Parts: sequence; C-alpha cells; structure tokens
Amino acid sequence: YALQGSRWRVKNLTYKISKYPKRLKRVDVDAEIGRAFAVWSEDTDLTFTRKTSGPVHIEIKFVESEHGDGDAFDGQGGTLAHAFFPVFGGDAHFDDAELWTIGSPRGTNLFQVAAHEFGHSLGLSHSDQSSALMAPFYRGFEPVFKLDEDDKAAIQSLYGRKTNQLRPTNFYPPTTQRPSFSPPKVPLDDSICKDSKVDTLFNSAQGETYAFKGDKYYKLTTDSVEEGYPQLISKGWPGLPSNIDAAFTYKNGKTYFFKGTQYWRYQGRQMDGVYPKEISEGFTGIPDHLDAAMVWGGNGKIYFFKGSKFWRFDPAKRPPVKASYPKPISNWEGVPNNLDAALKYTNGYTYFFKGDKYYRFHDARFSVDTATPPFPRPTAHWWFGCKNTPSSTGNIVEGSDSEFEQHSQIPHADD
Amino acid sequence: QAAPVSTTTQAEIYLSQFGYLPASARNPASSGLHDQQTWVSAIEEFQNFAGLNITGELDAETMKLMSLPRCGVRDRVGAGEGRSKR
Repeated sequence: YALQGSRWRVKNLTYKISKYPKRLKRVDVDAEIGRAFAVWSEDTDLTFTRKTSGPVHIEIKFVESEHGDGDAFDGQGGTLAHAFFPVFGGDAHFDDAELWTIGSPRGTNLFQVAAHEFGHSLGLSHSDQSSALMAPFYRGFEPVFKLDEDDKAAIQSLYGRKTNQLRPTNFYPPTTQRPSFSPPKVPLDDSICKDSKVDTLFNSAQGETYAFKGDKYYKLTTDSVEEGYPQLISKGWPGLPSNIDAAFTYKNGKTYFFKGTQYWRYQGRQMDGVYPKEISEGFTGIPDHLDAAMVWGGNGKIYFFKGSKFWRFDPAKRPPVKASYPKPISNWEGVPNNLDAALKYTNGYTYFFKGDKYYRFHDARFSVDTATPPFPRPTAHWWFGCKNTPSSTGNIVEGSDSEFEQHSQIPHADD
Repeated sequence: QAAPVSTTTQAEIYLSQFGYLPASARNPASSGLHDQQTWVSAIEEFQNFAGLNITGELDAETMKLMSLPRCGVRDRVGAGEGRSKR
C-alpha cells in the first residue's frame, strides 16, 4: 500500500451528498455510500455520519465533464471518479456519465468505486497490489466484497486498529496489570535480556518476526519471545552464517540476508539458488558491511542503512539506486546513525533498533513517533518480554501494556 | 465514451495524467519532447506498478491496461508537478 502523507486529525467524520446521480434513487445512493464508508470503519475506530446540510468533512458529488476542479471527467469508461486527500479537503467526485449500478454486473458498481475513492479521502494512495481495493483499476462487479489485508494495513497505519469491538462476556477487563494467569514469558535463555542489541530483525513472508543475534535466532510473539527459542541460525536457515548484518523479506516472498560483502536469498527456510553472491553484483549501488535494511511501508521500496547514510533501492529501475543517493539518515527525523536493524512490522509501523533501544517511526508524519513513554524505548522489555530491564527512558513498569496493545489506541491527540 | 489508449500520444497523456511523466506532456504543444530514456522509464514504471511484464515498450498488453476504467487519482502522488512530501 502507499500513503499520500496526510490524514484527518479526528476519527468521527461527516459527509454530505450534495449532488446525486441522475439514474439512481437517492435512497439507494445513500445506502450504497453508507456501505462504502463502512468498509473503512470495520477495522478502525473511524465513524462516518451523513449530514444533509452545513459544513462536512467529505462532500460527495456526481458530476460530468469539467466540474470546477480542473480535472474534467471523460465520459463513460476512462476515469470513473476521483477524490481529494485529507490535506486537500477529502471531497469525492463521481463521473455521472458512467452507468452507476447497485448489485449488478451491468454498468459500474457504485459501492466498489465509492469505497475506493473514500480510501483517498482518508489518505490512502494507489496500491500496486492488484487484489487491494486501493488498486487503481476497476475490476468489474464483485458480488462478495472483502477488504484486502493490504488495505487494512494501510488504513490502520493511519488511524490505528479498532478498539471498540464488543468483547465476549468472559473477556477480562482492560487493566494495566497483566492477568496473573498469563505472566509475560521470559526467554528460558535470557541472554537476550542481558544484552538486547540485535544483529537484525525481519518478517518472514508468512508474517512471523525473527530476531537474529550472533549464531542464534528468536521467533517473536506480539510481546515477547516464543517458547523454545533461541535456536541456531544454522539449523533454521541451512547454509546461512552467523552474525548477519541485515535482512528483509521482499514482496516476491523471498528473504535476503546480508553479511560483509555477500548476500543470501532464501525462499522460506531454503536457500533459493547458489549463494552467497556479492552485494555489488545483486544490489548494484549498495555498499557492503551494512547496518540495516528494510522494505519501507511508505512506498514498498528497499532501504539500506550504513553509518550516517541510507540508500533507496528499486529493483524495477535502471539504475536501481538513483544518483542522488546516499542521503543522510538525519532525513528520517529522529532516527539515529549507526543502526543495528530496521523493520516494517506487521502492525504497519516502522521500527529502528540501535544498541538496547528502539525507535518507532511514524510513516505519515515522517518522524520518530511521540508517545508515553517516549522513544527510544528499551528493546528487551517491549520486544523480548524481559522483566526488570534497565530503562534510561523511565516510566516502564512491570506489567504495563505491551507495545503492541498500545497500537490499538489513537497514537496522539495532537497528530 | 472515453477513448481507449491506442496511440503513443494517448499513452503519453495517460502517463502524464497519472504521474509517470511530467504534467507538461499533457500539453499538445510540448508532447513528444521528452527524451527516449524518460519515456521508457515512464512505461517501465507503469508496467511495474500495474504488475505487467516490464518491457519498456508500449506493447498491446500495456495499452490494454491503460484502456481499462480506473480511478482518476494519480498513481504517483507528488510526481511531476510538485515535490513529494519527503
């Protein structure tokens, strides 16, 4: 997915249909537009309230040809609709030359197009995932709609996860203390707690998160290390050496590991060909002895970090690294030099690790997140579930909510 | 009826409309003035984004996809006319 870079400061949004389509009944349009907004409130705390007059956040119009915004519609087919990002007002315009239909394979399905356009109204750009609602091309009528994981991750990266779901009656109430029957799991081999500096962290294609340190690796749960870890890297990824510099999994599902001047490619746990190869051969323009690497959620491109510099790598481009790179890491506001690891986590946030601390990066604001307790935070406690770890940032109390539970909250009131 | 994309000029307008070429390419007076490398790069970028084979050529498959009904918002936000957020 891709984010435009702006979002609404509030989660309770209003909308108004100020010009209805000529071929559909108003009551039907109201219902379809309501359904289309509901797509985005399913997995977030966003709410959408229809108003019939007065100022609203998102104004919806069905218009034809030139309609005042300089981006004229082109008749049936071609462009179907467009919408403005939050920073430009969020309004959505639909080409009324289209044959808008409801629940029919004829014409153009209003619900599908409206749900897509409202994604723009909320801050999402077009996705290059063809299965995503935010892919730009109309796919034809789909009788059963299901929001793609790509879209879910996108909207949650801007507005957080849903927090107001009805919980089953036997669900224990929210508390700042962990329930006594579910203590945080501390790794049996707690060396990672004593020294939480890692070599690299990465997600597998299946969405599992691994931390590599020396000759061992740890599989992470949402708040600690899974039981039975650490294990030897040489057993988990046969042929892979210890002391890896950097790793990431690309959208092709393959995981790349870097060490010194060489890199290895794996499909799952199997080496994907004859490796190692020289970084200079497979990743032209990227230096050796890297500090960290990641696929950034903001644009899906690969970023490499070393010392005080970073490089952007786009395999589809020739050359894959633009002449304007490397650039200073200080461009990533709040991120330090000499990183150990970088990770786009499954919750949509980007994390940077250095020494025994980590930083959470706010993609949309393009700076390290502000939160309580502040970043950087101690990695041992928040990622490995270690108890009583020293905290230079303070305010970390035993049993406090985990990093990942906090993501279901509104990150900041002042965003 | 919106016309399908079947010529280089139409493709040029399309690529400019959706952020792969500078907006000036939409102006008939300046269309065709960009160099070959810019053109190939724009086609490749569109093919990559759309999940097509990256040939750098305006082939039938590429024109077919360009002719599909679609959203009018640019694929490359901030490209062409202005600076991206970063």
